[in-house]
Amino acid sequence: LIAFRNVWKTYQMGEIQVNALKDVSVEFKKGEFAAIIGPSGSGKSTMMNLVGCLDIPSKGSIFLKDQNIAQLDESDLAGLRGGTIGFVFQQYNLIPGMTALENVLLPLEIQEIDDAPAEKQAKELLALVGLSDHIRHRPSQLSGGQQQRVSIARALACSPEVVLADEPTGALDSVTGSEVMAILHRLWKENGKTIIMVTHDMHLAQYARRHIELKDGAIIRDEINENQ
Amino acid sequence: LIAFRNVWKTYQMGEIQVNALKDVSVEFKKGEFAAIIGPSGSGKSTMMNLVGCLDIPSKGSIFLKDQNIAQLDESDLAGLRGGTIGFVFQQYNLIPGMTALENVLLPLEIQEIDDAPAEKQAKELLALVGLSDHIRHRPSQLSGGQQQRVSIARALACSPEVVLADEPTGALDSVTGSEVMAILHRLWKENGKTIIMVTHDMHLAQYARRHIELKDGAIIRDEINENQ
Ligand SMILES: Nc1ncnc2c1ncn2[C@@H]1O[C@H](COP(=O)(O)OP(=O)(O)OP(=O)(O)O)[C@@H](O)[C@H]1O
Ligand SMILES: Nc1ncnc2c1ncn2[C@@H]1O[C@H](COP(=O)(O)OP(=O)(O)OP(=O)(O)O)[C@@H](O)[C@H]1O
Ligand SMILES: [Mg+2]
Ligand SMILES: [Mg+2]
Repeated sequence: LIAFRNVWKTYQMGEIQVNALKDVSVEFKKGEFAAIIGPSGSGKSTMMNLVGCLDIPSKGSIFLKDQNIAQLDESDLAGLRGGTIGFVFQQYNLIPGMTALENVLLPLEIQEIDDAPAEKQAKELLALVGLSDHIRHRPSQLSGGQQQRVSIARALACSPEVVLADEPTGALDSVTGSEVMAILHRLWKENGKTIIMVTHDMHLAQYARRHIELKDGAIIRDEINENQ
Repeated sequence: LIAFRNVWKTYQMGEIQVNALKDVSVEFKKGEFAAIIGPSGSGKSTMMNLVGCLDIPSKGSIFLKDQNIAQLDESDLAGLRGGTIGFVFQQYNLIPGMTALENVLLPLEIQEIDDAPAEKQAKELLALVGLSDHIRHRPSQLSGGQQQRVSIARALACSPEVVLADEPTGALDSVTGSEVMAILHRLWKENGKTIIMVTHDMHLAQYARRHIELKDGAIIRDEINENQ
């Protein structure tokens, strides 16, 4: 479904070259549940942005459904991404001027879903993450964990095949966090979605079938989690 | 040191009144280490902003060193706060256009510390949180956990008496997170600082001597943690 071949991501900072990812080759199959783990600064978010086709590698190639994304123009790529991938960003990336409901409606509007079914879907997802009483709040009127939950609801809005979640429960208490993990786990087990989740919490990593560990931009471990 | 008397924080949203904090009375003594725990949306960050005198209560009074903060003008309050309180924000609140080093230098400049000792202090703090190789990065060039660590270094810049930390290790892997907790614990035990930390992680709450639990804007529990 998504494949990396010898992918590097390099940033030039004056004289110094920062290698955020080094020679990463990995394949994600349809219906997988993978956890990407590793220390702060090890390249997890960089890898997620590339998996989500939101960024271009400095070297190497990335394939989405067997198409080399470097050969697609931006509008084809956006189309492919929009219907296929839902992204929970580490910093939520909500639109400040829009309410929680409007933020969740945005991907549905981009996919040209009709107003009535779109509104129903958005409200159901916000209810699922416990935010029915906050749908008219704007991000600045929401707590950190509430903003994160809006970001989760938005990622699920178009029922994407692939959910990319960058530390999706980082700002949540353990009860709310477990509810979110139960949602993701159910989407995987019952709906057959592909879930790729960054987490630095080994307890949360247990929900995933596969563990990919990063260190200094390289994959140092890629194993099946026998507990799933 | 810091006292709340019957403090309420209320937001008006059209017809609806949101009570983020309800009738909270609590005292924090010099040299305490308190953890504020509770579900997402329960009022922890709201309480922290009030403790840090960054916000005004809707009802009730707040005292900093026995002075009712409502009776201070903004510049006196800013002066009192600047030298006394270091704040690690839940969303870091770094200045985007400045490097990590410049962000940590800012409170030192505000306190009019000379350039050479200020730079030495800032670099030592960034080294303490493992960011010596990133001092010239701007926030957009840093990972989530690296931004959080800059925010921690900045909070400690002026060696404040009181450290207010809103989920200070939320974006950190367990090793880096433990290093940060060890720093805070040492500042409390050896330097006698007052630490008030929001966390939704019961393992991290164990570092604190006192646990204050919030639910729907009210304190439901306030106990000594026998393990400290
Ligand atoms: N400006 C605002 N307008 C309206 N409601 C607000 C505003 N700011 C906060 N709230 C509400 O106040 C409540 C408490 O928010 P607060 O940020 O203190 O929660 P929290 O305990 O820090 O949550 P989290 O663990 O998710 O960070 C939430 O229900 C939130 O929606
Ligand atoms: N625009 C940039 N310019 C320079 N360096 C960058 C840039 N973006 C990221 N980096 C560096 O690349 C490395 C990997 O960053 P990344 O955000 O992928 O880490 P991460 O594993 O997600 O960390 P965290 O767990 O703290 O979120 C870091 O050392 C970071 O400083
Ligand atoms: Mg990251
Ligand atoms: Mg908060």
